[in-house]
Amino acid sequence: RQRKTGNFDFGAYHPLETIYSWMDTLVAQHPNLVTKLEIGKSYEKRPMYVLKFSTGGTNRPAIWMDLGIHSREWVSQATGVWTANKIATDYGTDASLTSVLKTMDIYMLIVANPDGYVFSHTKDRMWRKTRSSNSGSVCVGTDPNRNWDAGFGGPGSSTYPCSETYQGPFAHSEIEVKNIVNLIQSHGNFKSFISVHAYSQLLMYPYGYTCRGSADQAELDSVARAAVQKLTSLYGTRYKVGSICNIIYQASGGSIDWSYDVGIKYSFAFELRDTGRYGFILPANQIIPTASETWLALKHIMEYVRDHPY
Amino acid sequence: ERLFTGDQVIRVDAQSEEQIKLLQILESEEEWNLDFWRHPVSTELPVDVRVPRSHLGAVKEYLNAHSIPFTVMIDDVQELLDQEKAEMRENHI
Repeated sequence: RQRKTGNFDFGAYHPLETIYSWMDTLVAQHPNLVTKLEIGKSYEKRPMYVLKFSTGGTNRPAIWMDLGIHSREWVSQATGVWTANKIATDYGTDASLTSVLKTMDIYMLIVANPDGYVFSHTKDRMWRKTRSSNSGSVCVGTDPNRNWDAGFGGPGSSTYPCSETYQGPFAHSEIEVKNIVNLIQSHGNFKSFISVHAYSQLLMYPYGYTCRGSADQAELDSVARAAVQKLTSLYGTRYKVGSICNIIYQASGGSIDWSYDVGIKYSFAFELRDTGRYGFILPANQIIPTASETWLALKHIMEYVRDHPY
Repeated sequence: ERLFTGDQVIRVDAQSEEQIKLLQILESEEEWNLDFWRHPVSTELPVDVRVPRSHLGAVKEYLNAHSIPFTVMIDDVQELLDQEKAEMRENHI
């Protein structure tokens, strides 16, 4: 078991219990910055832990990040672990990050779909959905990124429980989604909502459920393009930028459409690097380069949100 | 534990909207159990699909019949998963 983050291998994939144990170590090493919140339990009763990075204040404007909502995309959870450690260890030395945390909090849900993540480690590496049972069907699971109350049940999601994009019986039917919704709504002061997936090298903004542009499309597009420029500057990884609907396809019930529609303007979705050889079965030696380049984009977005209060 | 021996992931580079439509027809074939990792949406983005070994011949035949270019991105999915698992075991030790 990894006793200290000092020798934790951020360039490797880890099972859920190792990640959860590492979270406790990170909190213990940075007690004045990091706390671990349990926001609820998954369908199979696993705790869902959010790492909160805060330097004080009450209910400060906050930035949300979730990773691994599609459980098989392991580089996204691994990127979350690396990024959480980066924030904790760079606070106080990185002037820009320090100034973000002077006025804002960061909430990070590293394993947004714990049941699916465990299942992809133990039973089926290709598993993407939740593990909830579907009455009347032998097929298990809902696509947690089609289950949000944003154009729910529209084009780009399926009513067929065996489909990888099954939307679920109703919006927020999945407890994993409901737990996030409850936190966001009870907090009420989130200013940015970032959801991290893999893979395709895309940085997207709302909407997915309609190809109609959002009210803030121009601003979101320019923030995303500037963020991607920072990302590309590290290793040359090229991203495409656009709304979900225009850049990939119409996909209803997505998380960042929901967050944008409840007023969180700076809502973005990342699809991390694609080497063209492994799909989402990215070798572990790509974790740190992927997380490092992504961090430059994330930091740009956080700085922009800090400088553009609303 | 589910195994993927002999499954391949093929990357398809659709050259036209018509080929995108042909790929969407393929995607709708439930019984072939195709796992689209990247969906057919536009000629600007590649389409990646994991094909069970049992349907590899039929899928490649379909693509060739419609002159849709493709390459094999992952030759044997299970081999790659075995490597990943071995690496995790080694790291754990």
